[in-house]
Amino acid sequence: PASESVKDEL
Amino acid sequence: RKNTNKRGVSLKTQELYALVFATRYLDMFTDFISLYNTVMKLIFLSSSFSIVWYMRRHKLVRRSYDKDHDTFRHQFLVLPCLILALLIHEQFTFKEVMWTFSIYLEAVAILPQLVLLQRTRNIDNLTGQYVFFLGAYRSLYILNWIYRYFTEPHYVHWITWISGFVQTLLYADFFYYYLNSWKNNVKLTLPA
Repeated sequence: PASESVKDEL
Repeated sequence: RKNTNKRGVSLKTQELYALVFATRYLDMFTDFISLYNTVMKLIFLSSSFSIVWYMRRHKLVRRSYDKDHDTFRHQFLVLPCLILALLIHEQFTFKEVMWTFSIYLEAVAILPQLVLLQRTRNIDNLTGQYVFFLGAYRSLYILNWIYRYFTEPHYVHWITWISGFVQTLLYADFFYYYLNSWKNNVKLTLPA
C-alpha cells in the first residue's frame, strides 16, 4: 500500500 | 516571540497541519525507518502542535490573533478529505485510510491561511516568508518524485503525486505575487 511504499517520505 | 502580532498567521491552518501530521505518523512507534525519519516526524508533530497551543493559550498572542478574519470552517476541508480517503485509497485499513486522509488534507490545509492573507492584505515579511517556504517544501518533493520515477522501477504513486501537485498549484498565485514583490522589492500584497 502507498503508506508503506512511501513511508520513507515525510 | 518579539513579533507578538500574530495577525497574519491562520490558527485554522496550523490546526489542520497538526491533524495532518497526527494522522500521517500513526506508525511512527511501530515501524522504524531511520533516525532521520523518526526525528523529523517528532519535529513536525511538536512544532505544529506547539504553534496551535501557543496561539490558543498564550494570552499575548491570543489577543492579537485575528480570529474575526480567520473564520474558514475546518469541516469544509476535513469532511471532504475524509470521504475522499474512504472512497479512494490503496488498501482499506485504518492506517492506510488515515494516511490517505492526511495526504489529501495537507493539499488543502493552506487554504485558510491564503484566505486570511487576502483578507488582511497586510502581509508582514515573516508571514510571507513562512507561507512561501511551506509551499516550497511540497514543490521540492515534486522534484524528488520526478527523480525517483526515472531512477526506481515501479515507483508510481498517484495519490501522493496528484495531491502534492494540487497543493503546489494552490500556492501558484501566491508564489507569483511573492516572487514579484521580491523581484521589484515592494511590499507583498495579494489582490482582493
